[in-house]
Amino acid sequence: IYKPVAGVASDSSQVRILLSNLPDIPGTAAKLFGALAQNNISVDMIIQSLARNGENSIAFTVAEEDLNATLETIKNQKDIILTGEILTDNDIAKVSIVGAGMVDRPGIAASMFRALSEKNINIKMISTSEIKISCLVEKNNAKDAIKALCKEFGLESSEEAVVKG
Amino acid sequence: IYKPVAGVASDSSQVRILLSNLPDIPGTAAKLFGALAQNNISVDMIIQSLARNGENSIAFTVAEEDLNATLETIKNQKDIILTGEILTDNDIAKVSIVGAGMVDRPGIAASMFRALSEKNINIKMISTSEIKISCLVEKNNAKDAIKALCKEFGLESSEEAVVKG
Ligand SMILES: C[C@@H](O)[C@H](N)C(=O)O
Ligand SMILES: C[C@@H](O)[C@H](N)C(=O)O
Repeated sequence: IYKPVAGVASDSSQVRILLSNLPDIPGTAAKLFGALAQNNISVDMIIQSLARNGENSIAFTVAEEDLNATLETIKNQKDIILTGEILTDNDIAKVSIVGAGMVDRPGIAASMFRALSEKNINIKMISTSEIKISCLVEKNNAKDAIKALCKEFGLESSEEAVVKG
Repeated sequence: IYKPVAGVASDSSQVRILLSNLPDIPGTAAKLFGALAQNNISVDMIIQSLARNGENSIAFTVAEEDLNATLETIKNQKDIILTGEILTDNDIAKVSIVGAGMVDRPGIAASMFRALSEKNINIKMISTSEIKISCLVEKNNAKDAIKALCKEFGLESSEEAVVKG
């Protein structure tokens, strides 16, 4: 059978940091991630939604063991004037579905979200690309989420792919 | 030469819709995208950042020609009580860099953001996966953005990949 979703993956090794009230002007994101790169901190997800009143917030995830170095880097950088909050959340797990066949099928994302909502799992953040949809959920929901997604998309739980997508 | 970034792509055919003040409870995203899928509307990017005070906003992009059908679907659905705003932005272009080699290199995202900021291009939204980083910029910045990114990552402008990532 042809399956549009080839694999399901989860990663509970990350923490999420959000910087609020950043100036929504060219260069802000470059300075923030430039400072992290200079300190050799690998960033996984980056999510920036709509600016409101000339300010924006940027959320990103790093490995748990890099949290302190990340917060140090943010505090020590002098390029961005930080007037907002620095919010950390270490109760996150990234659950993803991956598949090249998802691209032209409306409804794959809806099916993923429905499968999670039927287990009463709240979606904390969402980020997508053409072949991958990732949701942040609470860590203790990760196992149930993976089981629900494998069932929804007809995958054996062993097909939990370590797919980069 | 090994290039971590294999291609650069742009897409100016989309519009962005944002629904604000959505209840941050399981099922909200499932209902929204379920309604769109029932009306056969293909969604490209979905971006949801952090909830504040029990409410969240969800931004997503659809093809320009689906905008009216999308707004009709949102207005006609009865599953979600909409108390916030429905904000549309048709001045967007998605510019992306794609490459399997990006995964373990801190600094690729920073380089992308820096290349855009040097051309004074403001980043409206950001969404990433392991092998693809996408930014929404204003439509009239798309060409300059692609040129700057090709230069930054050592790609011929013809390597503007139509890569799904
Ligand atoms: C908020 C931040 O992304 C800003 N708009 C920038 O371009 O860097
Ligand atoms: C806001 C929305 O994503 C909600 N948290 C849900 O799980 O559906």
